[in-house]
Amino acid sequence: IIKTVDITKVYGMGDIQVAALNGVNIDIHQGEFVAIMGASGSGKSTFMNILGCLDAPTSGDYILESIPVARMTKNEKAKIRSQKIGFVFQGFNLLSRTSALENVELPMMYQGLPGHVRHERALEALRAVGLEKRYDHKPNELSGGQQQRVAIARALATHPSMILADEPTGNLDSKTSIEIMAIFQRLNDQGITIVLVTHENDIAQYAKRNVVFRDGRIIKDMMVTTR
Amino acid sequence: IIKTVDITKVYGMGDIQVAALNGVNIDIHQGEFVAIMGASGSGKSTFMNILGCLDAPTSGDYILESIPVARMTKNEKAKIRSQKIGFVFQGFNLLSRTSALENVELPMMYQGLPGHVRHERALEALRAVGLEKRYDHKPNELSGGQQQRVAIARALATHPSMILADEPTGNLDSKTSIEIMAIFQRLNDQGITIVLVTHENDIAQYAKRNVVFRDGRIIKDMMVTTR
Ligand SMILES: Nc1ncnc2c1ncn2[C@@H]1O[C@H](COP(=O)(O)OP(=O)(O)OP(=O)(O)O)[C@@H](O)[C@H]1O
Ligand SMILES: Nc1ncnc2c1ncn2[C@@H]1O[C@H](COP(=O)(O)OP(=O)(O)OP(=O)(O)O)[C@@H](O)[C@H]1O
Ligand SMILES: [Mg+2]
Ligand SMILES: [Mg+2]
Repeated sequence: IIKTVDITKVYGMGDIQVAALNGVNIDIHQGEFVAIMGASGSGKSTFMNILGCLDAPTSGDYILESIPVARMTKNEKAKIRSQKIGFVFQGFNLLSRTSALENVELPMMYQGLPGHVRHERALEALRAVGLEKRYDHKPNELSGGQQQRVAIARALATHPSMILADEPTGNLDSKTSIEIMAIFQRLNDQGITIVLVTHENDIAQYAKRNVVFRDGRIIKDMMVTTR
Repeated sequence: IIKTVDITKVYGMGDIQVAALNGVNIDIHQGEFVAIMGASGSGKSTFMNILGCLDAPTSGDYILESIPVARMTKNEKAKIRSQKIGFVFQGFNLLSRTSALENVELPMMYQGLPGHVRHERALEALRAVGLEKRYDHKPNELSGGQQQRVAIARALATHPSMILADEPTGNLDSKTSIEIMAIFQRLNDQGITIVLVTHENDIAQYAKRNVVFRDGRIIKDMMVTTR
């Protein structure tokens, strides 16, 4: 489902260049559960943004479901993002002026789902992450871990075929993290592809495959043996 | 240095009330190193905001260095915050339009330190967290863990006598987390009081005392034995 060939990403800052990705090659098939780890600044989020069609590489190819993403129009990319991909951002990216419920409903509006269906699915997603009692709170009326869970619920509500989650448990206590990982595992058992970035070994153990980034490239890519 | 007596915090949302803190009593002495843990939504950040004089309790008393904070003027609170307390926010709270260096320098401006001193201390703090090469990056040109480290550097640069850190390693890989905890430990050895919120047991083990929150109150408060 995902194939990247020699992906690079270079940011230009004046006459200084920052190479965030230095040639990333990976194949991920439908139904896989991949955990990505690596030092702070090693390129994980940059790579996730490319996988999620939110950013384009400087060079190299990204082929998603057999289609080269570089050849997609803006509209085709937006369509794939709203229908096929659920993205949990490292910084949550919630809209500050709307409630948790409205934040979770938002991506479904691009799918053209009717109001009562969006409402029902959003409540179901908030219930799954333990937040139905906070559905009417705005992000600044929620704790850090609650905001993170709203971001997770938002990625689940569209029933995507692939979930890209960037540090989804970074602000959660162990018990809540275990509940969230159980959700991801259940979705993966149903055939949904999951790629998640984490810096915790305990979380990476839930995945079936572990990939390690360093200085913008993959230095390790192996199956998880104990599971 | 810190004494709280029956602190409560209630948020009113229409005719519904959310009790974030339900009677928190704690004494913390100068030079202590306290780790606060507890489930998502249990009141940790709300409590930290009160300790940092950023928010007031609904009832109860907060006595900081023998002075009841409720009787301080706005200016006296701002003075204490800029001179005595270094705060690392769970959401970083960096200014998006200025560089890492300027973000770190900002609290020192309230201390009236001259420009070259602020500049030197800010670079020193960024060096301590491994980010001197990124001093001119704005927050959106930094990775999640780099933003977190800028927030930490900002709290250190004013040379405070107390550091309040809300999940300072939530976005950091293990190696970087260990480096950050070494900094906190070194500062604590110099006599600086540290209160840090974490949801990771490994991180809590660096502290000398562990406090656990549940449903807005402290349910456990004990010394760390293995150290
Ligand atoms: N402005 C607000 N209005 C209403 N409720 C609020 C507001 N701010 C926080 N809360 C609620 O207060 C409770 C405690 O929040 P707090 O941020 O202190 O939790 P926390 O322990 O830091 O959680 P986390 O580990 O997720 O960061 C939460 O249930 C939250 O929904
Ligand atoms: N817009 C930008 N301009 C310049 N440099 C950037 C920009 N965005 C990211 N970078 C740099 O690219 C590198 C990789 O960033 P990325 O966010 O992918 O790291 P990461 O592996 O997700 O780190 P973390 O674990 O801290 O979240 C970092 O060194 C960062 O400073
Ligand atoms: Mg990242
Ligand atoms: Mg919090």
